[in-house]
Amino acid sequence: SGVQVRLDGFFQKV
Amino acid sequence: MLEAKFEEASLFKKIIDGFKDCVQLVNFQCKEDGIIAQAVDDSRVLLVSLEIGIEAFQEYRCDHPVTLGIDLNSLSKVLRCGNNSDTLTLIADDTPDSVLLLFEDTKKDRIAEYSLKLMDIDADFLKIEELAYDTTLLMPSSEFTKIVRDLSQFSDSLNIMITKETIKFVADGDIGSGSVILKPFVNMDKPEESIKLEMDQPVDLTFGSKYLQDIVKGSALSEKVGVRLSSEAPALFQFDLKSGYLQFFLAPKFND
Repeated sequence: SGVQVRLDGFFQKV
Repeated sequence: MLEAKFEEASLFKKIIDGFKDCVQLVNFQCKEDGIIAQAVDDSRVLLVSLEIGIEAFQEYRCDHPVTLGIDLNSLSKVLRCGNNSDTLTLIADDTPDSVLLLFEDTKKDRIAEYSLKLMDIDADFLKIEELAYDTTLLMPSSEFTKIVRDLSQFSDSLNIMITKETIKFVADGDIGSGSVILKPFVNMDKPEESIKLEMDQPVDLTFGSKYLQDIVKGSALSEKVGVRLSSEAPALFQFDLKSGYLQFFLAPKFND
């Protein structure tokens, strides 16, 4: 149930 | 030269056991002020962030920053060779091909030494900024673990709803459904059993049960778990060390 969101986009690469 | 000595090998074992089931290849960055590590699981849903401050060690020395690329499956094999009450020293030179793990039982004069080959791991290092959260919950990690394990039997999704005075966990699946409701309270005699809630905005979020089951493996590290939730950002689950922490950032599920 529900669509899993990914982390991509939430954190910036250093 | 890195020489990082844990008073008890059990601490490093608990740290590694806390996240070895969700990520495998991890760069441990050793610096003057301690060791940090970061890794994202293969599905890119869960980010693990570890910081071991120098106060967590009995002795710590790192003259030159060094990165140890380690396969956690291999590291676990070595950690099983040591006894929990042994001291454990991690030793590496400035450009290491391997790391040495030295277990010492001072009572028996027993010394065991293992060398673990390092890997060149190509992984991004992410900048984790302080995010704004709607709700912060601090509760006993054992209680949180039980709720996650109990409710995960019902569904692959677990819903967490928090209002001003109520924390509600719900799972609804094929065999039936379950819910656990908690209220914030202060236990003066046993402060570690208290449940503390700070809420700016109510939250209603859904997470994958399998990721939560991975996260609760960090519970051995701390009697408390900090849970920070926001409808705009990944949730943060944090287990504090004497110095440092093990953090898990988990992306939510959205309803169809």
